Amino acid sequence: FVHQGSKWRVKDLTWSVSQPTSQLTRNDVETQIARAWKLWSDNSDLTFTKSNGGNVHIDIRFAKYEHGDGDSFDGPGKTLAHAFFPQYGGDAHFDDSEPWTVGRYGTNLFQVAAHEFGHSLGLSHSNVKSSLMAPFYRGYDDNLHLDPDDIAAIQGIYGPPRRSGSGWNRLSSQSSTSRRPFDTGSSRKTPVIPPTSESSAAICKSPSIDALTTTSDGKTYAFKDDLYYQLNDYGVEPGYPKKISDDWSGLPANLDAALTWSDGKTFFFKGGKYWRFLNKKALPGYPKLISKGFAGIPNDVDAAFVWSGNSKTYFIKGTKYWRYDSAIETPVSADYPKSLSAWDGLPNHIDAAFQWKNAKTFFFSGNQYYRFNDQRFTVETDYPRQNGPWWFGC
Amino acid sequence: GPLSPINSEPDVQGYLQRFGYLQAPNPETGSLVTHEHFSEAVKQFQSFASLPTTGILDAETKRMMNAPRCGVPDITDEERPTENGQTHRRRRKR
Repeated sequence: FVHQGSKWRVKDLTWSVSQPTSQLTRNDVETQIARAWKLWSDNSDLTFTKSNGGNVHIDIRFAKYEHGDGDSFDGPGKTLAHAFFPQYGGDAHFDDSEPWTVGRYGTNLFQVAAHEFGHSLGLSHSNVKSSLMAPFYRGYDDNLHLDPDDIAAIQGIYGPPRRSGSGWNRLSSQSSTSRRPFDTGSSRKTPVIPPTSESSAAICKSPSIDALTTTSDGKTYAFKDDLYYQLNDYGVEPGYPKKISDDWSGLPANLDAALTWSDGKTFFFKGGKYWRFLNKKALPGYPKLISKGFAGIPNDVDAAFVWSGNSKTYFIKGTKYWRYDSAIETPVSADYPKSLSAWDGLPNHIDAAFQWKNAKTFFFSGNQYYRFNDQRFTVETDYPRQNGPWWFGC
Repeated sequence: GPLSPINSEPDVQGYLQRFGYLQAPNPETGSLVTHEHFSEAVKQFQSFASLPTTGILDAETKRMMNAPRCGVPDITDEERPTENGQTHRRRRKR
């Protein structure tokens, strides 16, 4: 067996099927899924509880071909399903082009789910042929059980069952279960970054934001009210939130928008004024008037961002947007503003927008966020998602 | 099914890259896929598929490459250092 290197820090995990298959009843699907979890709970100190949607640790869905995670399925046969290791969220996806079945004929859901959940718990593929974690589907097995190789693998991470009646599974519904930060384990390959729940507590209560940007030194900051947070791949850096006024000289609270251009300068907007920084260093001569520095752009904008699709700058206010092209004489052409509805899938109020690690453009509205697909010019499938668990480690 | 079977060497190379046995050639670093790389990757696959590890692309090996399976790579990025020693991360949380 092989440990991938990350694990769940909590032992009571919740799951839900957010997108079932039309080939089986939801009850059939959930019964097989619960059976699959029970294989692991019977042999470790873990419990798995079905929840009715909302925040769960492990989301399960059926989808076909490209389904939003960049790892598209391939139609009937070959790849049947895939799952994410704990540090990547733990979710499990099943190729809905397969003939899923609860019996002998077709692709047995119980067997495939049991394997995928091994990944969700932190196990990689095993080259022991009889192991459940071997990569290949071995046809219908009416006596599926964990191989000693699987048991050694799971107990090597979470320990043996400690409860009497080892590893029972509560089919109870819990409607509000927060997703716990996860631990990236003590694997020598994966840096251990402790969850920062004390940093996140404040923003987890109400995870909407005012502005968000990545400065030229590559650090990403979220601003809300009079506080700001530095974000990392998993949530909030230790020691945050901090007061904006302590570190960003002259910058007011309750910002409207933030924007970093390719020359490394970061702009902050509030009311009719804007400020200019290089990382956290305020540049002299600011604030200035938006009407002077960004002619054609209104005051009190909601968001400002550089779109990854064409590296042009956009401003949003209400249901309208403006494109600002500093390279031409009239930066805002006459045919702006345009309707935000042209950006398919976005809500009609945006709090903030920004380009994450020079890749995708993300839009934030209330407690939710949207990832934009630049090629199809629409919001990615299975968005919006909750800000809390995905950006602030709630 | 409608899928094209894995038969030709490019198909096999694509399969081996997809499931972590072989690194994609990297024009920036000039790293290429040599015959040794390819043969070693086939051996690793054969070990996972509980086949004789000959490194030779025989019919049984191709048959297993067409077998239904899990989409997670057999050798994940965390386990596979890149040429410059850094570890790739795939499928980030966001």
